[in-house]
Amino acid sequence: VIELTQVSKVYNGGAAQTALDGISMSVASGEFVAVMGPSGSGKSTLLNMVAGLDRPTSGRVCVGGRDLTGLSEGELAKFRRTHVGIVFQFFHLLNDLTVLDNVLVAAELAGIKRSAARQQATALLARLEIADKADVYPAELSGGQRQRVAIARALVNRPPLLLADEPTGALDSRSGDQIMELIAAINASGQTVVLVTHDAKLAARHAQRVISMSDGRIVDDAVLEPA
Amino acid sequence: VIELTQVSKVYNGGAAQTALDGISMSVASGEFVAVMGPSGSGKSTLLNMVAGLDRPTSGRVCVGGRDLTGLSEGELAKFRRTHVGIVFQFFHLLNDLTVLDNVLVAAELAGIKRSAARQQATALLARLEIADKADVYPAELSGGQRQRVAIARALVNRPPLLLADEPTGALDSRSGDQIMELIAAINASGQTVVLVTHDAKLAARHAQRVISMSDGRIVDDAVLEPA
Ligand SMILES: Nc1ncnc2c1ncn2[C@@H]1O[C@H](COP(=O)(O)OP(=O)(O)OP(=O)(O)O)[C@@H](O)[C@H]1O
Ligand SMILES: Nc1ncnc2c1ncn2[C@@H]1O[C@H](COP(=O)(O)OP(=O)(O)OP(=O)(O)O)[C@@H](O)[C@H]1O
Ligand SMILES: [Mg+2]
Ligand SMILES: [Mg+2]
Repeated sequence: VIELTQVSKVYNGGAAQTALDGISMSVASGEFVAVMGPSGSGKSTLLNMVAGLDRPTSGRVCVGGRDLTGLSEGELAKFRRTHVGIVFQFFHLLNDLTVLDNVLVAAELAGIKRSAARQQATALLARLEIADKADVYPAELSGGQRQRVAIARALVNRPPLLLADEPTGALDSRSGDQIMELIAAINASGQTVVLVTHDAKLAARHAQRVISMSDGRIVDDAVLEPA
Repeated sequence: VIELTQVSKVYNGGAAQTALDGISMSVASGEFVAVMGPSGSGKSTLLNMVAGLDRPTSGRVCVGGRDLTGLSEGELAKFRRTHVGIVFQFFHLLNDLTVLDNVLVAAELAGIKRSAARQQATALLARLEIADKADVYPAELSGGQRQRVAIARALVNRPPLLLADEPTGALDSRSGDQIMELIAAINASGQTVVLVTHDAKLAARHAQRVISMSDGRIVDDAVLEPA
């Protein structure tokens, strides 16, 4: 469902920074792939390419059979609403909206009817044990609570493709395990998952395949043997 | 150097939220204490009390022999500049300043002369392997790079007390280990460290004592046996 062909991303600030250096990779529908690598190796940039949130300097990005490279911003945003759930590394919650509204916005933008959206959002918040926070604002939440709101928002429209950038970084072990069980259940129901994580055990336990990055390149791509 | 006496913090939004519930604890000068607990248990709120960034609803907070409860905001800010280094859970970098200036600001506010501040800042950035990022802005950094800038800023004024809220959450294992070695070295030179972490191994490896929190209370306070 994802096909990257010689994708490079060079940022041009004071000094050119190559975040991705000629990456080619593919992910099949229904796969669970972990992406690992040192800080600054290009993991978040890679997810941004796949999500159409940023454009490559060169190369081609195809997701769900579509070449994202030629789409306009409006077409990209529409594509994302219905095809991709994203858990950002630093959550990107909307500070002026309550927890419930942060999640509802994602569902409604995906075209889900209000009553169904509300039902799904409420169920997700309950499953993530933050239902009691539905009416509070992001500034009134702990770090881990914010992370879970971001996760609910990414999952509410039941995306065919979930991109999760360190979804357990701000969570204690038990909450992190709950999140991973939820993500694994989503994958088991057919959705494709790409998980960026620094936690090798987490990757080994859930992913079928681990892509390793270093300095903007893929340096390893290993299918894991089932336990 | 830290003495909390029956400290409670209740936030009054739509519904009262008790973040801290009658906490009493003390930390001696030179100790390395880890604070652990589930998401929402009050860890960041606790650090905010000790740092004088927030006020308790009731109770008393003494740090470095001073009762913070009665200080004005200006006195609290001055106290922090010279006594406390804080690594925030979500970094709180100043987006309009470069990496180097983010770190320099902390040093200069602590009264360190410009040439010494520059020298210390540059040395820290090099040790944290982000010297090549000195002239870029926070928006141009990866998550782990931002975290390391926050760490450099917290350490540059060599505070007697370091409060670190999940300082390795956004880092790969190797970078995380580097950070912890740096913090351990700081503690070995006499500075007091309070480390919030979700990583039990990290706590066991570096801290002498682990305080466990749940629902705004301290539920365990265990001195670790030296390895
Ligand atoms: N907007 C930007 N402008 C300039 N450089 C950038 C930008 N975004 C990222 N970079 C640089 O590109 C490189 C890759 O960044 P990226 O965020 O993809 O890394 P990462 O693997 O996610 O790291 P981490 O584990 O620290 O989150 C880094 O060196 C970073 O400084
Ligand atoms: N500004 C605020 N207004 C209202 N409630 C708040 C505020 N800050 C924190 N809280 C609530 O107080 C409780 C404790 O929050 P705190 O941030 O201290 O938790 P934490 O232990 O650091 O959690 P995490 O591991 O998720 O970072 C949480 O339930 C949180 O929702
Ligand atoms: Mg990243
Ligand atoms: Mg916290």
